[in-house]
Amino acid sequence: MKQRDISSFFGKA
Amino acid sequence: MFEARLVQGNLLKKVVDAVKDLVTDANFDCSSSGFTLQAMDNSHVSLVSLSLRSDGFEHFRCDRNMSMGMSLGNLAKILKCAGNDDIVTMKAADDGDTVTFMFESPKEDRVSDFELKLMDIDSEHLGIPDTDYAATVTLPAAEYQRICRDLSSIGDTVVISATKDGVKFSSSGDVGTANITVRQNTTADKKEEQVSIDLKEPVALTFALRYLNSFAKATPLASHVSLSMARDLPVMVDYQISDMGHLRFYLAPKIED
Repeated sequence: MKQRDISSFFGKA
Repeated sequence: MFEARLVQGNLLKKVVDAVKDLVTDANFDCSSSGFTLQAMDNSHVSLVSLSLRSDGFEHFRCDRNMSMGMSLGNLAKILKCAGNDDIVTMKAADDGDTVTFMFESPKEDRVSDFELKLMDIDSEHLGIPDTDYAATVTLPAAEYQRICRDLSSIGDTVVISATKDGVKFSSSGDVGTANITVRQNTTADKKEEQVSIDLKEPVALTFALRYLNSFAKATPLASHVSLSMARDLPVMVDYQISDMGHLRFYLAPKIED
């Protein structure tokens, strides 16, 4: 299974 | 100038102990509204978000927004020198390169101060949107810790599925398989044993147990922990810090290749 980078779920503040 | 006095000084110790294995170095951000930290773990799989509101401190002064980069390992070493009942005061000048931690014993018969060197840390700040979660389960923090620990001896990942029957944690590996289901129990005799489930729609996600286990290091901070899940989104593991704020962890789900 793959693990996405957490930052790809949240936009830049 | 930044100055914050925390009567429950051991709270800071618990926070740092909860995140230091996940995050090596991080920026603590101070503003008039409080003391916050946002950091990803080294492999960028999880995100830690700490918020301590200024009104939770006995005294809080922050003349200008500032970001203080610290090694959490070194910070933990310093906080280890504080007595469990000590009052902790943090102080930093606007343009300084150190932060001072002052520890006062409750009887006021011992005062110590430790200076920690600040570091420049490049970090990107992420915007965490308000999410309409499909399911939120609030369970005793010790129970969450036990589930993660027990399942870790069976497998590397856990499937957490929330349905109207409860929230099931399943894992499998070379040893075999394991399923642990927690059901709503809001009538438990002791408040600290209560479990509540808020389900809007069924949801099932897979996570790496290593991270969920690491989040459980925050167990001493709160009686309960909430897990909030929505399809294809990171789980939010939320420890409320009474009268002050929260320590939240976000973990990206594992998806099929």
